[in-house]
Amino acid sequence: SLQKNLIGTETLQLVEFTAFMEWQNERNMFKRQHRFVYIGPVPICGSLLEMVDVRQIYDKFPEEGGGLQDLYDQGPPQAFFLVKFWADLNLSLLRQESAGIGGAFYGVSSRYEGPRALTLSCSSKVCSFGKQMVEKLETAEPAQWENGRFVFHINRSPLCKYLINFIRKLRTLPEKQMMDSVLENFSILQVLRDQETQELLLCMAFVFEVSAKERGSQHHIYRLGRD
Amino acid sequence: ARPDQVPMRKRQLPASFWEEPRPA
Repeated sequence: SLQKNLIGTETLQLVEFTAFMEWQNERNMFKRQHRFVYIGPVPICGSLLEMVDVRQIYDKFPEEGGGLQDLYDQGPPQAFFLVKFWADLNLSLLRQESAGIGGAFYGVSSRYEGPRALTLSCSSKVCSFGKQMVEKLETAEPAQWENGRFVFHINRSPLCKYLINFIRKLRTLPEKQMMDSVLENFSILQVLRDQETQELLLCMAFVFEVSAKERGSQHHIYRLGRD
Repeated sequence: ARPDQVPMRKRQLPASFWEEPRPA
């Protein structure tokens, strides 16, 4: 494969990640989807990821037992990444109305791959001012053997009510700057482990701004390090 | 914000942290 994503270790790589809203078009009954955030497969490139000192974001995540600091202390350090998202909240009025009438589905789908057929468990913690608001624990679908790799899917995992309400309220704010200042204190920590051994395979810290109009979802990926 | 919380803009973060990528 010539495609490779930048988030990953020898044991597990993130291939695709999307948080989306889906609704049915009332005229032709086709399903429509809007992506709030998206990471897709990218071509291999020679440049290394920039590093962010993990201590700069400790307080964005729970600090007591099992917080980012504890996790990083336990390592392995090469499994820690920071993603700065510019989320796409630019839905037209028509889309918003369609979503209201038809009842939208809010979900997250992700795909990982690696060389081992393990049982992949995923913890997602939504944090406000560094305090955990909600945690979701889930298990990926059983690994599938594809093109010499094991592929793991977490498909259409429903967003919790807290997040749906958060997105709805955010979209009512009139200016990007106001949304960004709310998002400054909003973060998500996702930890993937081998369910049997509890070995940490990947830890991703997500922080957000809102994308400028017409740009769609964008992101930067960083390694988390500590001198 | 919590009083002990330093605004993100004042933290040691790469310049790219504040630069939204252009669509490909």
